[in-house]
Amino acid sequence: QDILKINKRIASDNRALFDENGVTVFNVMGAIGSGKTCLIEKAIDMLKDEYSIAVMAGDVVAKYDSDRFTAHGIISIPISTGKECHLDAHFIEHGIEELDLSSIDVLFIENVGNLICPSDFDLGEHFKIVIVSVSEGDDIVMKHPVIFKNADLTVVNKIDISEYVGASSEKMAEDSMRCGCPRVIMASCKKGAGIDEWIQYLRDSIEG
Amino acid sequence: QDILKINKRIASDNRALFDENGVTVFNVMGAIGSGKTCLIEKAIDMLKDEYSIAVMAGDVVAKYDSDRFTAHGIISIPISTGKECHLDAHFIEHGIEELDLSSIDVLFIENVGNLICPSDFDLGEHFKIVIVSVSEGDDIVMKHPVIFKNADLTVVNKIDISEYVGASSEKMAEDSMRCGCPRVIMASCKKGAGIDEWIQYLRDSIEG
Ligand SMILES: Nc1nc2c(ncn2[C@@H]2O[C@H](COP(=O)(O)OP(=O)(O)OP(=O)(O)O)[C@@H](O)[C@H]2O)c(=O)[nH]1
Ligand SMILES: Nc1nc2c(ncn2[C@@H]2O[C@H](COP(=O)(O)OP(=O)(O)OP(=O)(O)O)[C@@H](O)[C@H]2O)c(=O)[nH]1
Ligand SMILES: [Mg+2]
Ligand SMILES: [Mg+2]
Ligand SMILES: [Zn+2]
Ligand SMILES: [Zn+2]
Repeated sequence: QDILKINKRIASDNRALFDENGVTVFNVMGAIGSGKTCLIEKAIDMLKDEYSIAVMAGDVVAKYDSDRFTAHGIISIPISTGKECHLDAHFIEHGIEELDLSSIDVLFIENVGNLICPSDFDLGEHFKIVIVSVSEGDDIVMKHPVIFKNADLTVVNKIDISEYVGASSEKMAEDSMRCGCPRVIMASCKKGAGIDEWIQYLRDSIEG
Repeated sequence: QDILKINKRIASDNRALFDENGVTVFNVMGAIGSGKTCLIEKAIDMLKDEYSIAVMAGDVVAKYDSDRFTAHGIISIPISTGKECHLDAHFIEHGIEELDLSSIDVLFIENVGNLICPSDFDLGEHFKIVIVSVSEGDDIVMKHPVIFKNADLTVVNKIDISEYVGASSEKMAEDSMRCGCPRVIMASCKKGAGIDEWIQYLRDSIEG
């Protein structure tokens, strides 16, 4: 598709700018309401003393999540995607114009809640992360194999309510690895399980 | 957009076929894992003695939900949407070819989990239903106003776990009406709350 080819070119340009400026970029994808914002908020709180952090918040009405991020004292750029159901490199290119990359170490990009389209659109990131929660049902991974195949990390969130929704977080973890994702973290953003592991994954990725 | 214009025309053709054959059609949309399949399964069990029911199950890997429906002894047509993140009238046109409309009273179409794109694509249905669950967070409605504006009914599902995810089902109900949806049902597909109301809404819509 021409659209994907054009996107790849803009994504490479974005990545080159990030690399020139030593910015590590995480593309945080996942289902609607799976806990993307919560997990990024935890990352901000636990890493902002070590690194200069910025966020790009992509959504139909981006200000809701963007305001949650700025409440933590960091810069967040809202990216209103309107009828687009995924971020693309072009949106990120414009987002970059709003930031001073030379003063940033880490950029989190919260993608639009969607397990289908985002895997097709490289944004210029270094790491692709997919967040799913037990409340989506434990068949959620096998129903969307491509996004897991292309991910560097899957976080299975809300494990604290597994029994209330009748879903197996273990099955979700196994399925994501079966689909080709090399690493899974089981977490409860609300209760704290797995958060240290999540932060360590991010730190290792930034330093690596 | 030409795409939307073409879709509108095919949707009208679909609707004409449904009307000729006296089939009432429900387009069941909603977030990933919000409970669309569960609610349709309840509808099948409680209405199949009164009406001849069929389902079209649209998803990346449609067989998972389609097999759940056929287990209830009714016809289900799986529609594999692949990289498309929403059903359109063209998919439904092909689905119709697999059914004998003259022998069907009610058709449920389970749309792809997505709160953005489906609202743009008329399928030829008579009623648009949106299913959201408290586990998506109670800001989910205001984050996606358009789909609620165009819906006939919103179901706020999984109210049994509202406190475990820290979300207000009342706020979600109020927001959907504020966005323009005329009717809301609070439900727990798992525990039974609101299911009688859901079935009555369907029965009134079929008979109305
Ligand atoms: N029980 C439980 N609830 C959680 C957990 N993590 C997040 N939640 C709840 O899930 C809802 C959604 O959390 P968010 O962080 O906003 O999720 P999101 O993926 O950013 O949502 P969108 O950006 O709207 O797609 C909120 O009501 C949270 O309180 C968890 O680990 N356990
Ligand atoms: N606690 C609770 N869990 C529910 C309720 N309804 C559905 N679930 C759970 O939510 C998960 C998803 O249910 P489904 O009916 O498959 O949802 P869906 O919207 O069809 O999912 P997709 O088609 O994959 O987008 C399953 O694990 C269900 O057991 C409810 O009322 N309360
Ligand atoms: Mg969010
Ligand atoms: Mg389903
Ligand atoms: Zn899409
Ligand atoms: Zn779409």
